[in-house]
Amino acid sequence: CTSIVAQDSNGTLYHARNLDFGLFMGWDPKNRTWEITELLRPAIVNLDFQRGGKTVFKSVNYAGYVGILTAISPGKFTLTMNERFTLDGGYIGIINLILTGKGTWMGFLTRATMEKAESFKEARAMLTSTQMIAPAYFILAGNTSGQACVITRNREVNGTDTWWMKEAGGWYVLETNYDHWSKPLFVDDRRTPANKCMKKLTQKGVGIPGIFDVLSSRPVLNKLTTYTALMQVNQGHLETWLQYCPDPCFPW
Amino acid sequence: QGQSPPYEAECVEGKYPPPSSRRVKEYVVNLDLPGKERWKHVAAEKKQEIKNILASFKKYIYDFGGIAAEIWYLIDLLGPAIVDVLPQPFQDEIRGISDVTGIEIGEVTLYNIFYEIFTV
Repeated sequence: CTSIVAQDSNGTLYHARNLDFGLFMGWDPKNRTWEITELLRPAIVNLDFQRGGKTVFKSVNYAGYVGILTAISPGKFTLTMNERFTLDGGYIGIINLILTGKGTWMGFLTRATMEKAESFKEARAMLTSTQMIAPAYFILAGNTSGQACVITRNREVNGTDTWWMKEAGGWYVLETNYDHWSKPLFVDDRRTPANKCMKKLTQKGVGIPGIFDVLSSRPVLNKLTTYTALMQVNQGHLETWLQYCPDPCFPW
Repeated sequence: QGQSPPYEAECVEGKYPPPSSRRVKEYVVNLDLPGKERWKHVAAEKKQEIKNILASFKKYIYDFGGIAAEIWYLIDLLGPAIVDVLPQPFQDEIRGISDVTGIEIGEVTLYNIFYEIFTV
């Protein structure tokens, strides 16, 4: 996955992401595609969660999945989640849940955040202070310039890291599937190409079309990419496009 | 095909907007409805797509053979008990999706906690 929050020259925030999924789950050598990735695309839906006939939040989901991976609370904040791989991962969290009853499922935490949080600050508090079953990256942005960060979560609350946009380079923050203080695995480095494309785009080019181009650039776009979602919080805008990566294209 | 890693960036331009056929459809989820009712329309329309994903995942698990296949058997067997430990309203929402699609409740539950299983 690749998530980007960028701010244009006027301070308007845009939040976008590629959702990549299906690595090692059935490679089709004839069509050069991942089986699960191909099956996930037709299941993608945009959802408008309403209460009293009014939108509470909007999200992008795979049908049948009730948690949240990509969402916008119009006028308030935007959230994406990227997978974090660590040895202290989900199985240990599940065993811990069984033994101690402690831990929250990632998708349910993000869903609760979207339903309950009234602001960027409240969302950040929920995402940083809840014990989880598995580690994760939360990319969170608010409604005013500079209000964007990557939250790197362990299962425990201890060790939570918040990396703000101003520390990341000033006008954008970008997260793939590696801790921002570590180098990505050299065979899976989407961060360097994405940064290169953001720098080529420049702050003047920030907007829905410019960020879509960055997320459509290989290997940020790859054979695992199912969709690109683009959000602008102040307008309450969310749009999602199915993504395909014709050859020559990287398998991940 | 293409390059070997590490990859060089190819920064494309002018890709927006893509063809309208790639735009994702929107559905309303009414949070005023009971959990079991909320996803009826989405689950009914996307029933086959959800089944296809789970069938493929099942095949992937079975390819490991031996104990992996037994795990799937246990998921189906213990499904109703597994969903009971999830918080509300998610329990009811998952039950509702299982009812509409006819997919075993353990499998719908697994689909919804897949992140925690997969991160290992």
